Amino acid sequence: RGIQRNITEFFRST
Amino acid sequence: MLELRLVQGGLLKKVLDSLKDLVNDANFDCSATGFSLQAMDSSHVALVALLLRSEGFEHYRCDRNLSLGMNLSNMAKMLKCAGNDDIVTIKADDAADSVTFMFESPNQDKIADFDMKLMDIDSEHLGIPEAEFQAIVRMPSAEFARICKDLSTIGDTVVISVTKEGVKFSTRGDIGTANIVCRHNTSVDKPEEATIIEMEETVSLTFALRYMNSFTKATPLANQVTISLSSDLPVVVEYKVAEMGHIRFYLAPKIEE
Repeated sequence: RGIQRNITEFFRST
Repeated sequence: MLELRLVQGGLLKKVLDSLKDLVNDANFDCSATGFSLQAMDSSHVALVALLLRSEGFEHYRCDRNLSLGMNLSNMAKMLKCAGNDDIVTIKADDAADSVTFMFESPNQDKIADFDMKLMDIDSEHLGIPEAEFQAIVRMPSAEFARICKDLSTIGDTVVISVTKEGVKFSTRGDIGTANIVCRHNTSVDKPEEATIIEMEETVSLTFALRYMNSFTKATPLANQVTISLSSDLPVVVEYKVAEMGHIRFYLAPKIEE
């Protein structure tokens, strides 16, 4: 149910 | 040279128990600030950030920043061999390919050392900005764990909605639907039994229960859990680790198809 988003979409790589 | 002595060794056992099902391998970073970890689960949906501040250790020696790559299930196996009341010391040399865990019984009549091989882990470090949340819910951690477990017998996802009525956890599955509402409640005998809802704006987000249930493995660490929600941001599920730090789980929301 619904599309699972990826955590890396939200946080920048450092 | 790294040498960290933790009198409450049982805390480290609980920390590992709360991480090992979510993350396979991770780098533990040691610096003057403390002993920390940031890791994603294998599908890059959830992220965990652990911090144990240096002041929380009885002895904290870290000559230079060091990253120790460990297999968490192996680390958990080794820590399982420590007693709950044991003092745990973590030791490593600067160029070491192994780490030593030393366990001392409280009355010093038993001392054990376990040496674990380290591994090279290529991990991506994400920058987590400070965020303002639309709603922050503090509630008994056991209550949150019970809700996640109960709802996962009915559905795969949970909708967490915060309104001025309270926080609602909802699911639906083949057999039917379920809604659990917890209201703001501070008229309790003990502060850890309180449910505190701070809301700037109403918010409603959908999450996979499988991950929420995994986060609740941290329940033995703290009586209270903090759930921070904002539209279109990962939820933050935080457990304090005694007075010395925290474990924060971030989970990306699901969106409508």
